[in-house]
Amino acid sequence: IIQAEGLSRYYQAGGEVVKALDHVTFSVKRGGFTALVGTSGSGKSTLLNLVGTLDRPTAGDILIEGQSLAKATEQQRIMHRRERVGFIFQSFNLIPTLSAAENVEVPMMLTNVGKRQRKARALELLNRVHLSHRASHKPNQLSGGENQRVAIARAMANRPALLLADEPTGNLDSKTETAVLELLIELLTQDQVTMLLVTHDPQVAAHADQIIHLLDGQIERIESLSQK
Amino acid sequence: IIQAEGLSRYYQAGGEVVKALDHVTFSVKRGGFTALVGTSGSGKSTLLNLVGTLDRPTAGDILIEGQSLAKATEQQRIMHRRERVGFIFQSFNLIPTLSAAENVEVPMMLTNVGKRQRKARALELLNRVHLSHRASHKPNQLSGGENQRVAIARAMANRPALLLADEPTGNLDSKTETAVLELLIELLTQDQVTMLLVTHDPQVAAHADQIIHLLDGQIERIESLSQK
Ligand SMILES: Nc1ncnc2c1ncn2[C@@H]1O[C@H](COP(=O)(O)OP(=O)(O)OP(=O)(O)O)[C@@H](O)[C@H]1O
Ligand SMILES: Nc1ncnc2c1ncn2[C@@H]1O[C@H](COP(=O)(O)OP(=O)(O)OP(=O)(O)O)[C@@H](O)[C@H]1O
Ligand SMILES: [Mg+2]
Ligand SMILES: [Mg+2]
Repeated sequence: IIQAEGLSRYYQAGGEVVKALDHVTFSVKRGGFTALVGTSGSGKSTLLNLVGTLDRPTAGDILIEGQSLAKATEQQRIMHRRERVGFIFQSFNLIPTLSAAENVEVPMMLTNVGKRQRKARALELLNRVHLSHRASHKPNQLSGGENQRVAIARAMANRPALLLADEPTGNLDSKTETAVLELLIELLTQDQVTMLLVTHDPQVAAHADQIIHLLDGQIERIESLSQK
Repeated sequence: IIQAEGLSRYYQAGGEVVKALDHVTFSVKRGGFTALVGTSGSGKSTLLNLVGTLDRPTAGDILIEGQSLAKATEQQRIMHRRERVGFIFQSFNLIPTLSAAENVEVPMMLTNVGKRQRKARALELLNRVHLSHRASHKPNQLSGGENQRVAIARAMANRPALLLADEPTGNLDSKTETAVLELLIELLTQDQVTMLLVTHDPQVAAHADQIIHLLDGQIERIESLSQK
């Protein structure tokens, strides 16, 4: 469902060219769970942003269900983002003026889900991440891990075909992390969501059927765990 | 060096009183390393902010070196923050218009360290967190873990008597986390810095001589590892 080919992202900064990603090629099958691991600064968030069309590559292409993102119109990119992608950001990116429940509702407003259904689903998802008791709090009235969980619930709101998660459990204790992992595994097995998930946690990576190791913007190696 | 007595912090939100902290009492000895653990939302960041005088309690008091923070003047609180406390925030809080090196220099400017010395120390600290190659990058030109490391270097700039760290390795891979931990241990053993560190990582907590377990704003138990 995802095919990256020669994907590169270069920046000009500090008087030099930074190769955040350098000719990266890989694929993720439908319903698959790929973990993306590597040292801090190795290019994981950059890669995720490119797949989620939040950024454009310097070179190379990504095919989503066979369709080239490089050749896509702006309209097609927007549709891809809204209808097919759920994104959990490394720094959450919640809307500060909205409550937790309203933040979870936002993607559903963008796909015209009816009001009653949106509210019910938002509360159901917050319940799944153990945050029913914080539904009306705004982001600055929530802890770090609570904000992370609201971001997780929001990403799942539209049952996206493709979930892109950037270190979704970095701010969570092990008990809460387990609850989030169960939710992710459920999406995988019950809704056949395809997942590309950045993690530093070997326990999270252990659930993946493919592990891509990044180092200095390049793929160091790819592990395939085909028995899953 | 730190004595908390009946410390409480209540909020009004979502139509109810949220007891973020509820009558918390504990002490940290000079040169000690206390780990603060607990589930997401249990009150860890709230506690750290109170000890760092970034917030005021609803009730109770904190004594720093025998002096009451509740009775301190605003001038004394500011001095405490600038000269004695190094703070690593859960969401980094770097200044977006300054480079990594300049961000690390800021605390030294506030204590009137000479320019040449500041610059040298900033680069030395960035080197210790393996970020020399990113010294001139701004926060939006850095990865999540790189931003976290800049925040760590900044907190250590003034060799603070008291280091308050809120999940300082949540965004780091294990190799980078080890480098940061070595730096923290060095501060402890060589500079006798007193440390209060929030973590979800048992490997980090394992280095502590005291572990405070928070649950729903209260201390559930305190482990003392006196053989350290
Ligand atoms: N301004 C506020 N208004 C209302 N409630 C708040 C506010 N700030 C924090 N809280 C609540 O207080 C509780 C404690 O928050 P705190 O940030 O200290 O948790 P934490 O232990 O650091 O969690 P995490 O591990 O997720 O970072 C949380 O349940 C949070 O929802
Ligand atoms: N706008 C930018 N300008 C210059 N360099 C950048 C920019 N954004 C990112 N970089 C650099 O690109 C590299 C990859 O960044 P990226 O955010 O993808 O890393 P990461 O693997 O997600 O790291 P982490 O695990 O710390 O989150 C980093 O070394 C970073 O400094
Ligand atoms: Mg990242
Ligand atoms: Mg916190």
